[in-house]
Amino acid sequence: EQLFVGDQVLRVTASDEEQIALLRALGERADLQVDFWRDPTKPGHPADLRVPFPSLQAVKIFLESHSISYSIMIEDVQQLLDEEKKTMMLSRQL
Amino acid sequence: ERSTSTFDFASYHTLDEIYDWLDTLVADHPGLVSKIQIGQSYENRPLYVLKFSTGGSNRPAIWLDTGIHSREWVTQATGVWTANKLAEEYGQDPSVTAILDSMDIFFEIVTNPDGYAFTHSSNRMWRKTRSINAGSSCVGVDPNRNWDAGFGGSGSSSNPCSETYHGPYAHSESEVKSIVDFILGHGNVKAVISIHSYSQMLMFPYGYKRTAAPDYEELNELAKKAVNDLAAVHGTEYTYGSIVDTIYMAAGTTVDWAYENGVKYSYTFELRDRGHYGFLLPSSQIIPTATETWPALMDIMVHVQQHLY
Repeated sequence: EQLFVGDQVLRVTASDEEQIALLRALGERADLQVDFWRDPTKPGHPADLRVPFPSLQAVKIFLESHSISYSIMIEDVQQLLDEEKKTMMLSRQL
Repeated sequence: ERSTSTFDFASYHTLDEIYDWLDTLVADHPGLVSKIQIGQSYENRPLYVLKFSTGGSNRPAIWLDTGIHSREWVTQATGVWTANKLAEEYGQDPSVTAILDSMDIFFEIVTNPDGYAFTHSSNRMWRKTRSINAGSSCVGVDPNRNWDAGFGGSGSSSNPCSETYHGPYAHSESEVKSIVDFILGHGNVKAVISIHSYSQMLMFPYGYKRTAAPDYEELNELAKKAVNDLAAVHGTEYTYGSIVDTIYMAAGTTVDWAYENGVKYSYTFELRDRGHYGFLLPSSQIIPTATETWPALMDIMVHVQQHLY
């Protein structure tokens, strides 16, 4: 089973078309394995990007170096997954 | 003895639990609900569709589907709740009764069962089908880019490792081909509503081209009414419009294919995440999501029933 320990989801807001293009290029980088939960569409519209833990630093440096604003939407994906599993288990027991 | 009254609609469920529940719903509503199989998935799982019918033959029909992207768990959960609501409200709610007295509803709740099973067993973030791509180590095709409408165009990827890989050819995925064959074989489907998550949008054709659909005005007005009635329940705000205007170019989508094959009322829902959970929406939000989506779905279905073409 694939685990997502330390993976984060970043909410990224591009301010212009150039930054949209940069985000799309980021999504194509096979080495970073990022996963767009919500695609970059238009400037000002949020895009959500799941970043595997090993790529986090590189991605944040990339965003900051291009002044692309972002916030951390999910601190640790695996933590939410564990909660989801626990809730399902509880419901099943009930 | 299992019954729908013991099923926990406020929880996420495995594929087997949902498939078992389908049989329970049929057993609880024998004169209204039946289960048909329209095909098999790549890994040979049955593709089940609930049929809501009060008789007649080849009546005008509405197609609903959830879960075509397997990780969007709130959609399958909303599908279960909505199917149960349709069955419970027939004979009670005048609008539901009017719809089902003159139309049939076909509802595929787990449209991508291989992907859904995989999200439970191996990778919660899986979106695509589980078909093997010749010549690539990457698995799966995006079933919402595999339809024969602008197939392979911009807004889909030719890279098998991409989440929006369109597949080797249109309708290459049995999960898609089975719906295509069913809708074309039925020949009287008047609406297709495909339910995704997340980003709170209600969209209609086109996605693969910038041209406005011939029925743009009517589809847009109906979408406006639907999102207003949705927001009235819990304040969840949706945007609406054509796919290409609302988000981006997307080639090979369900609703573009349906619209180009004569299904005028073709819509895609992107259900909520109102905050910061994305695909990991807590199960406590399943019922609020389903209850707010219900009036919007009803707006569309009532409009279809009153404007048959």
